[in-house]
Amino acid sequence: MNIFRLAGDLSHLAAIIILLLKIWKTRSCAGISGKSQILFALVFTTRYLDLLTSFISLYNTCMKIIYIGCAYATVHLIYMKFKATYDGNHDTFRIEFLIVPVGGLSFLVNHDFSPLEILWTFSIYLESVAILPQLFLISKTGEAETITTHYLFCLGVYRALYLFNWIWRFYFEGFFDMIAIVAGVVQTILYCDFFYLYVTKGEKVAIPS
Amino acid sequence: EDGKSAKDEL
Repeated sequence: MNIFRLAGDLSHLAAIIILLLKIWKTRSCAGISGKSQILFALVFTTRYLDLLTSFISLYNTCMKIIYIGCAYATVHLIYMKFKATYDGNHDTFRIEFLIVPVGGLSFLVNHDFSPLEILWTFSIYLESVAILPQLFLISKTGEAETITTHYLFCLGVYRALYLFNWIWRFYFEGFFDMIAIVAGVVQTILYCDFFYLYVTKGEKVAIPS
Repeated sequence: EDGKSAKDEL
């Protein structure tokens, strides 16, 4: 564990909690892509199946449970509790266009051809593109609320910090995971456009379509 | 541990 990893995890946690609180406090999930949240719930579920097979650390176990719990709570709020406020008309990204190719790729490029390993790889690839429905929704409506942009900013910071974490691990531990690194770079690039708008236009982001 | 998967990460 290094400072970049820890800060990245905390930034990720902050993003998840910001989103949950936003929906809970405003009693509305307007502007939030339920499809992205379903994808994130799927990402955590397929990645953290190792909760059942191996123990890494108390920190690791706790964070995994919190991430999974929050992901499902968010999906529940969007599709059940505050369904009336859900922006389904604009949340039209076809997630099968992400899930099918990502599923195929995880069968072809993985560390080990075993069920758990393929699911883990699937989760890594899927996470890298899971934010696309959310960015698509913002481009369709033409704007995002301030709090939604904070959420996206925290997610982007988390990804960027993980890149530094991998650089650190490569230099000081000789460790690298090519699958995680390539997917992480792709994911970070997806946030660059958003970062640029966030910094130049302030918090009120409107992605030009 | 070169090229091994990062299972200890989140």
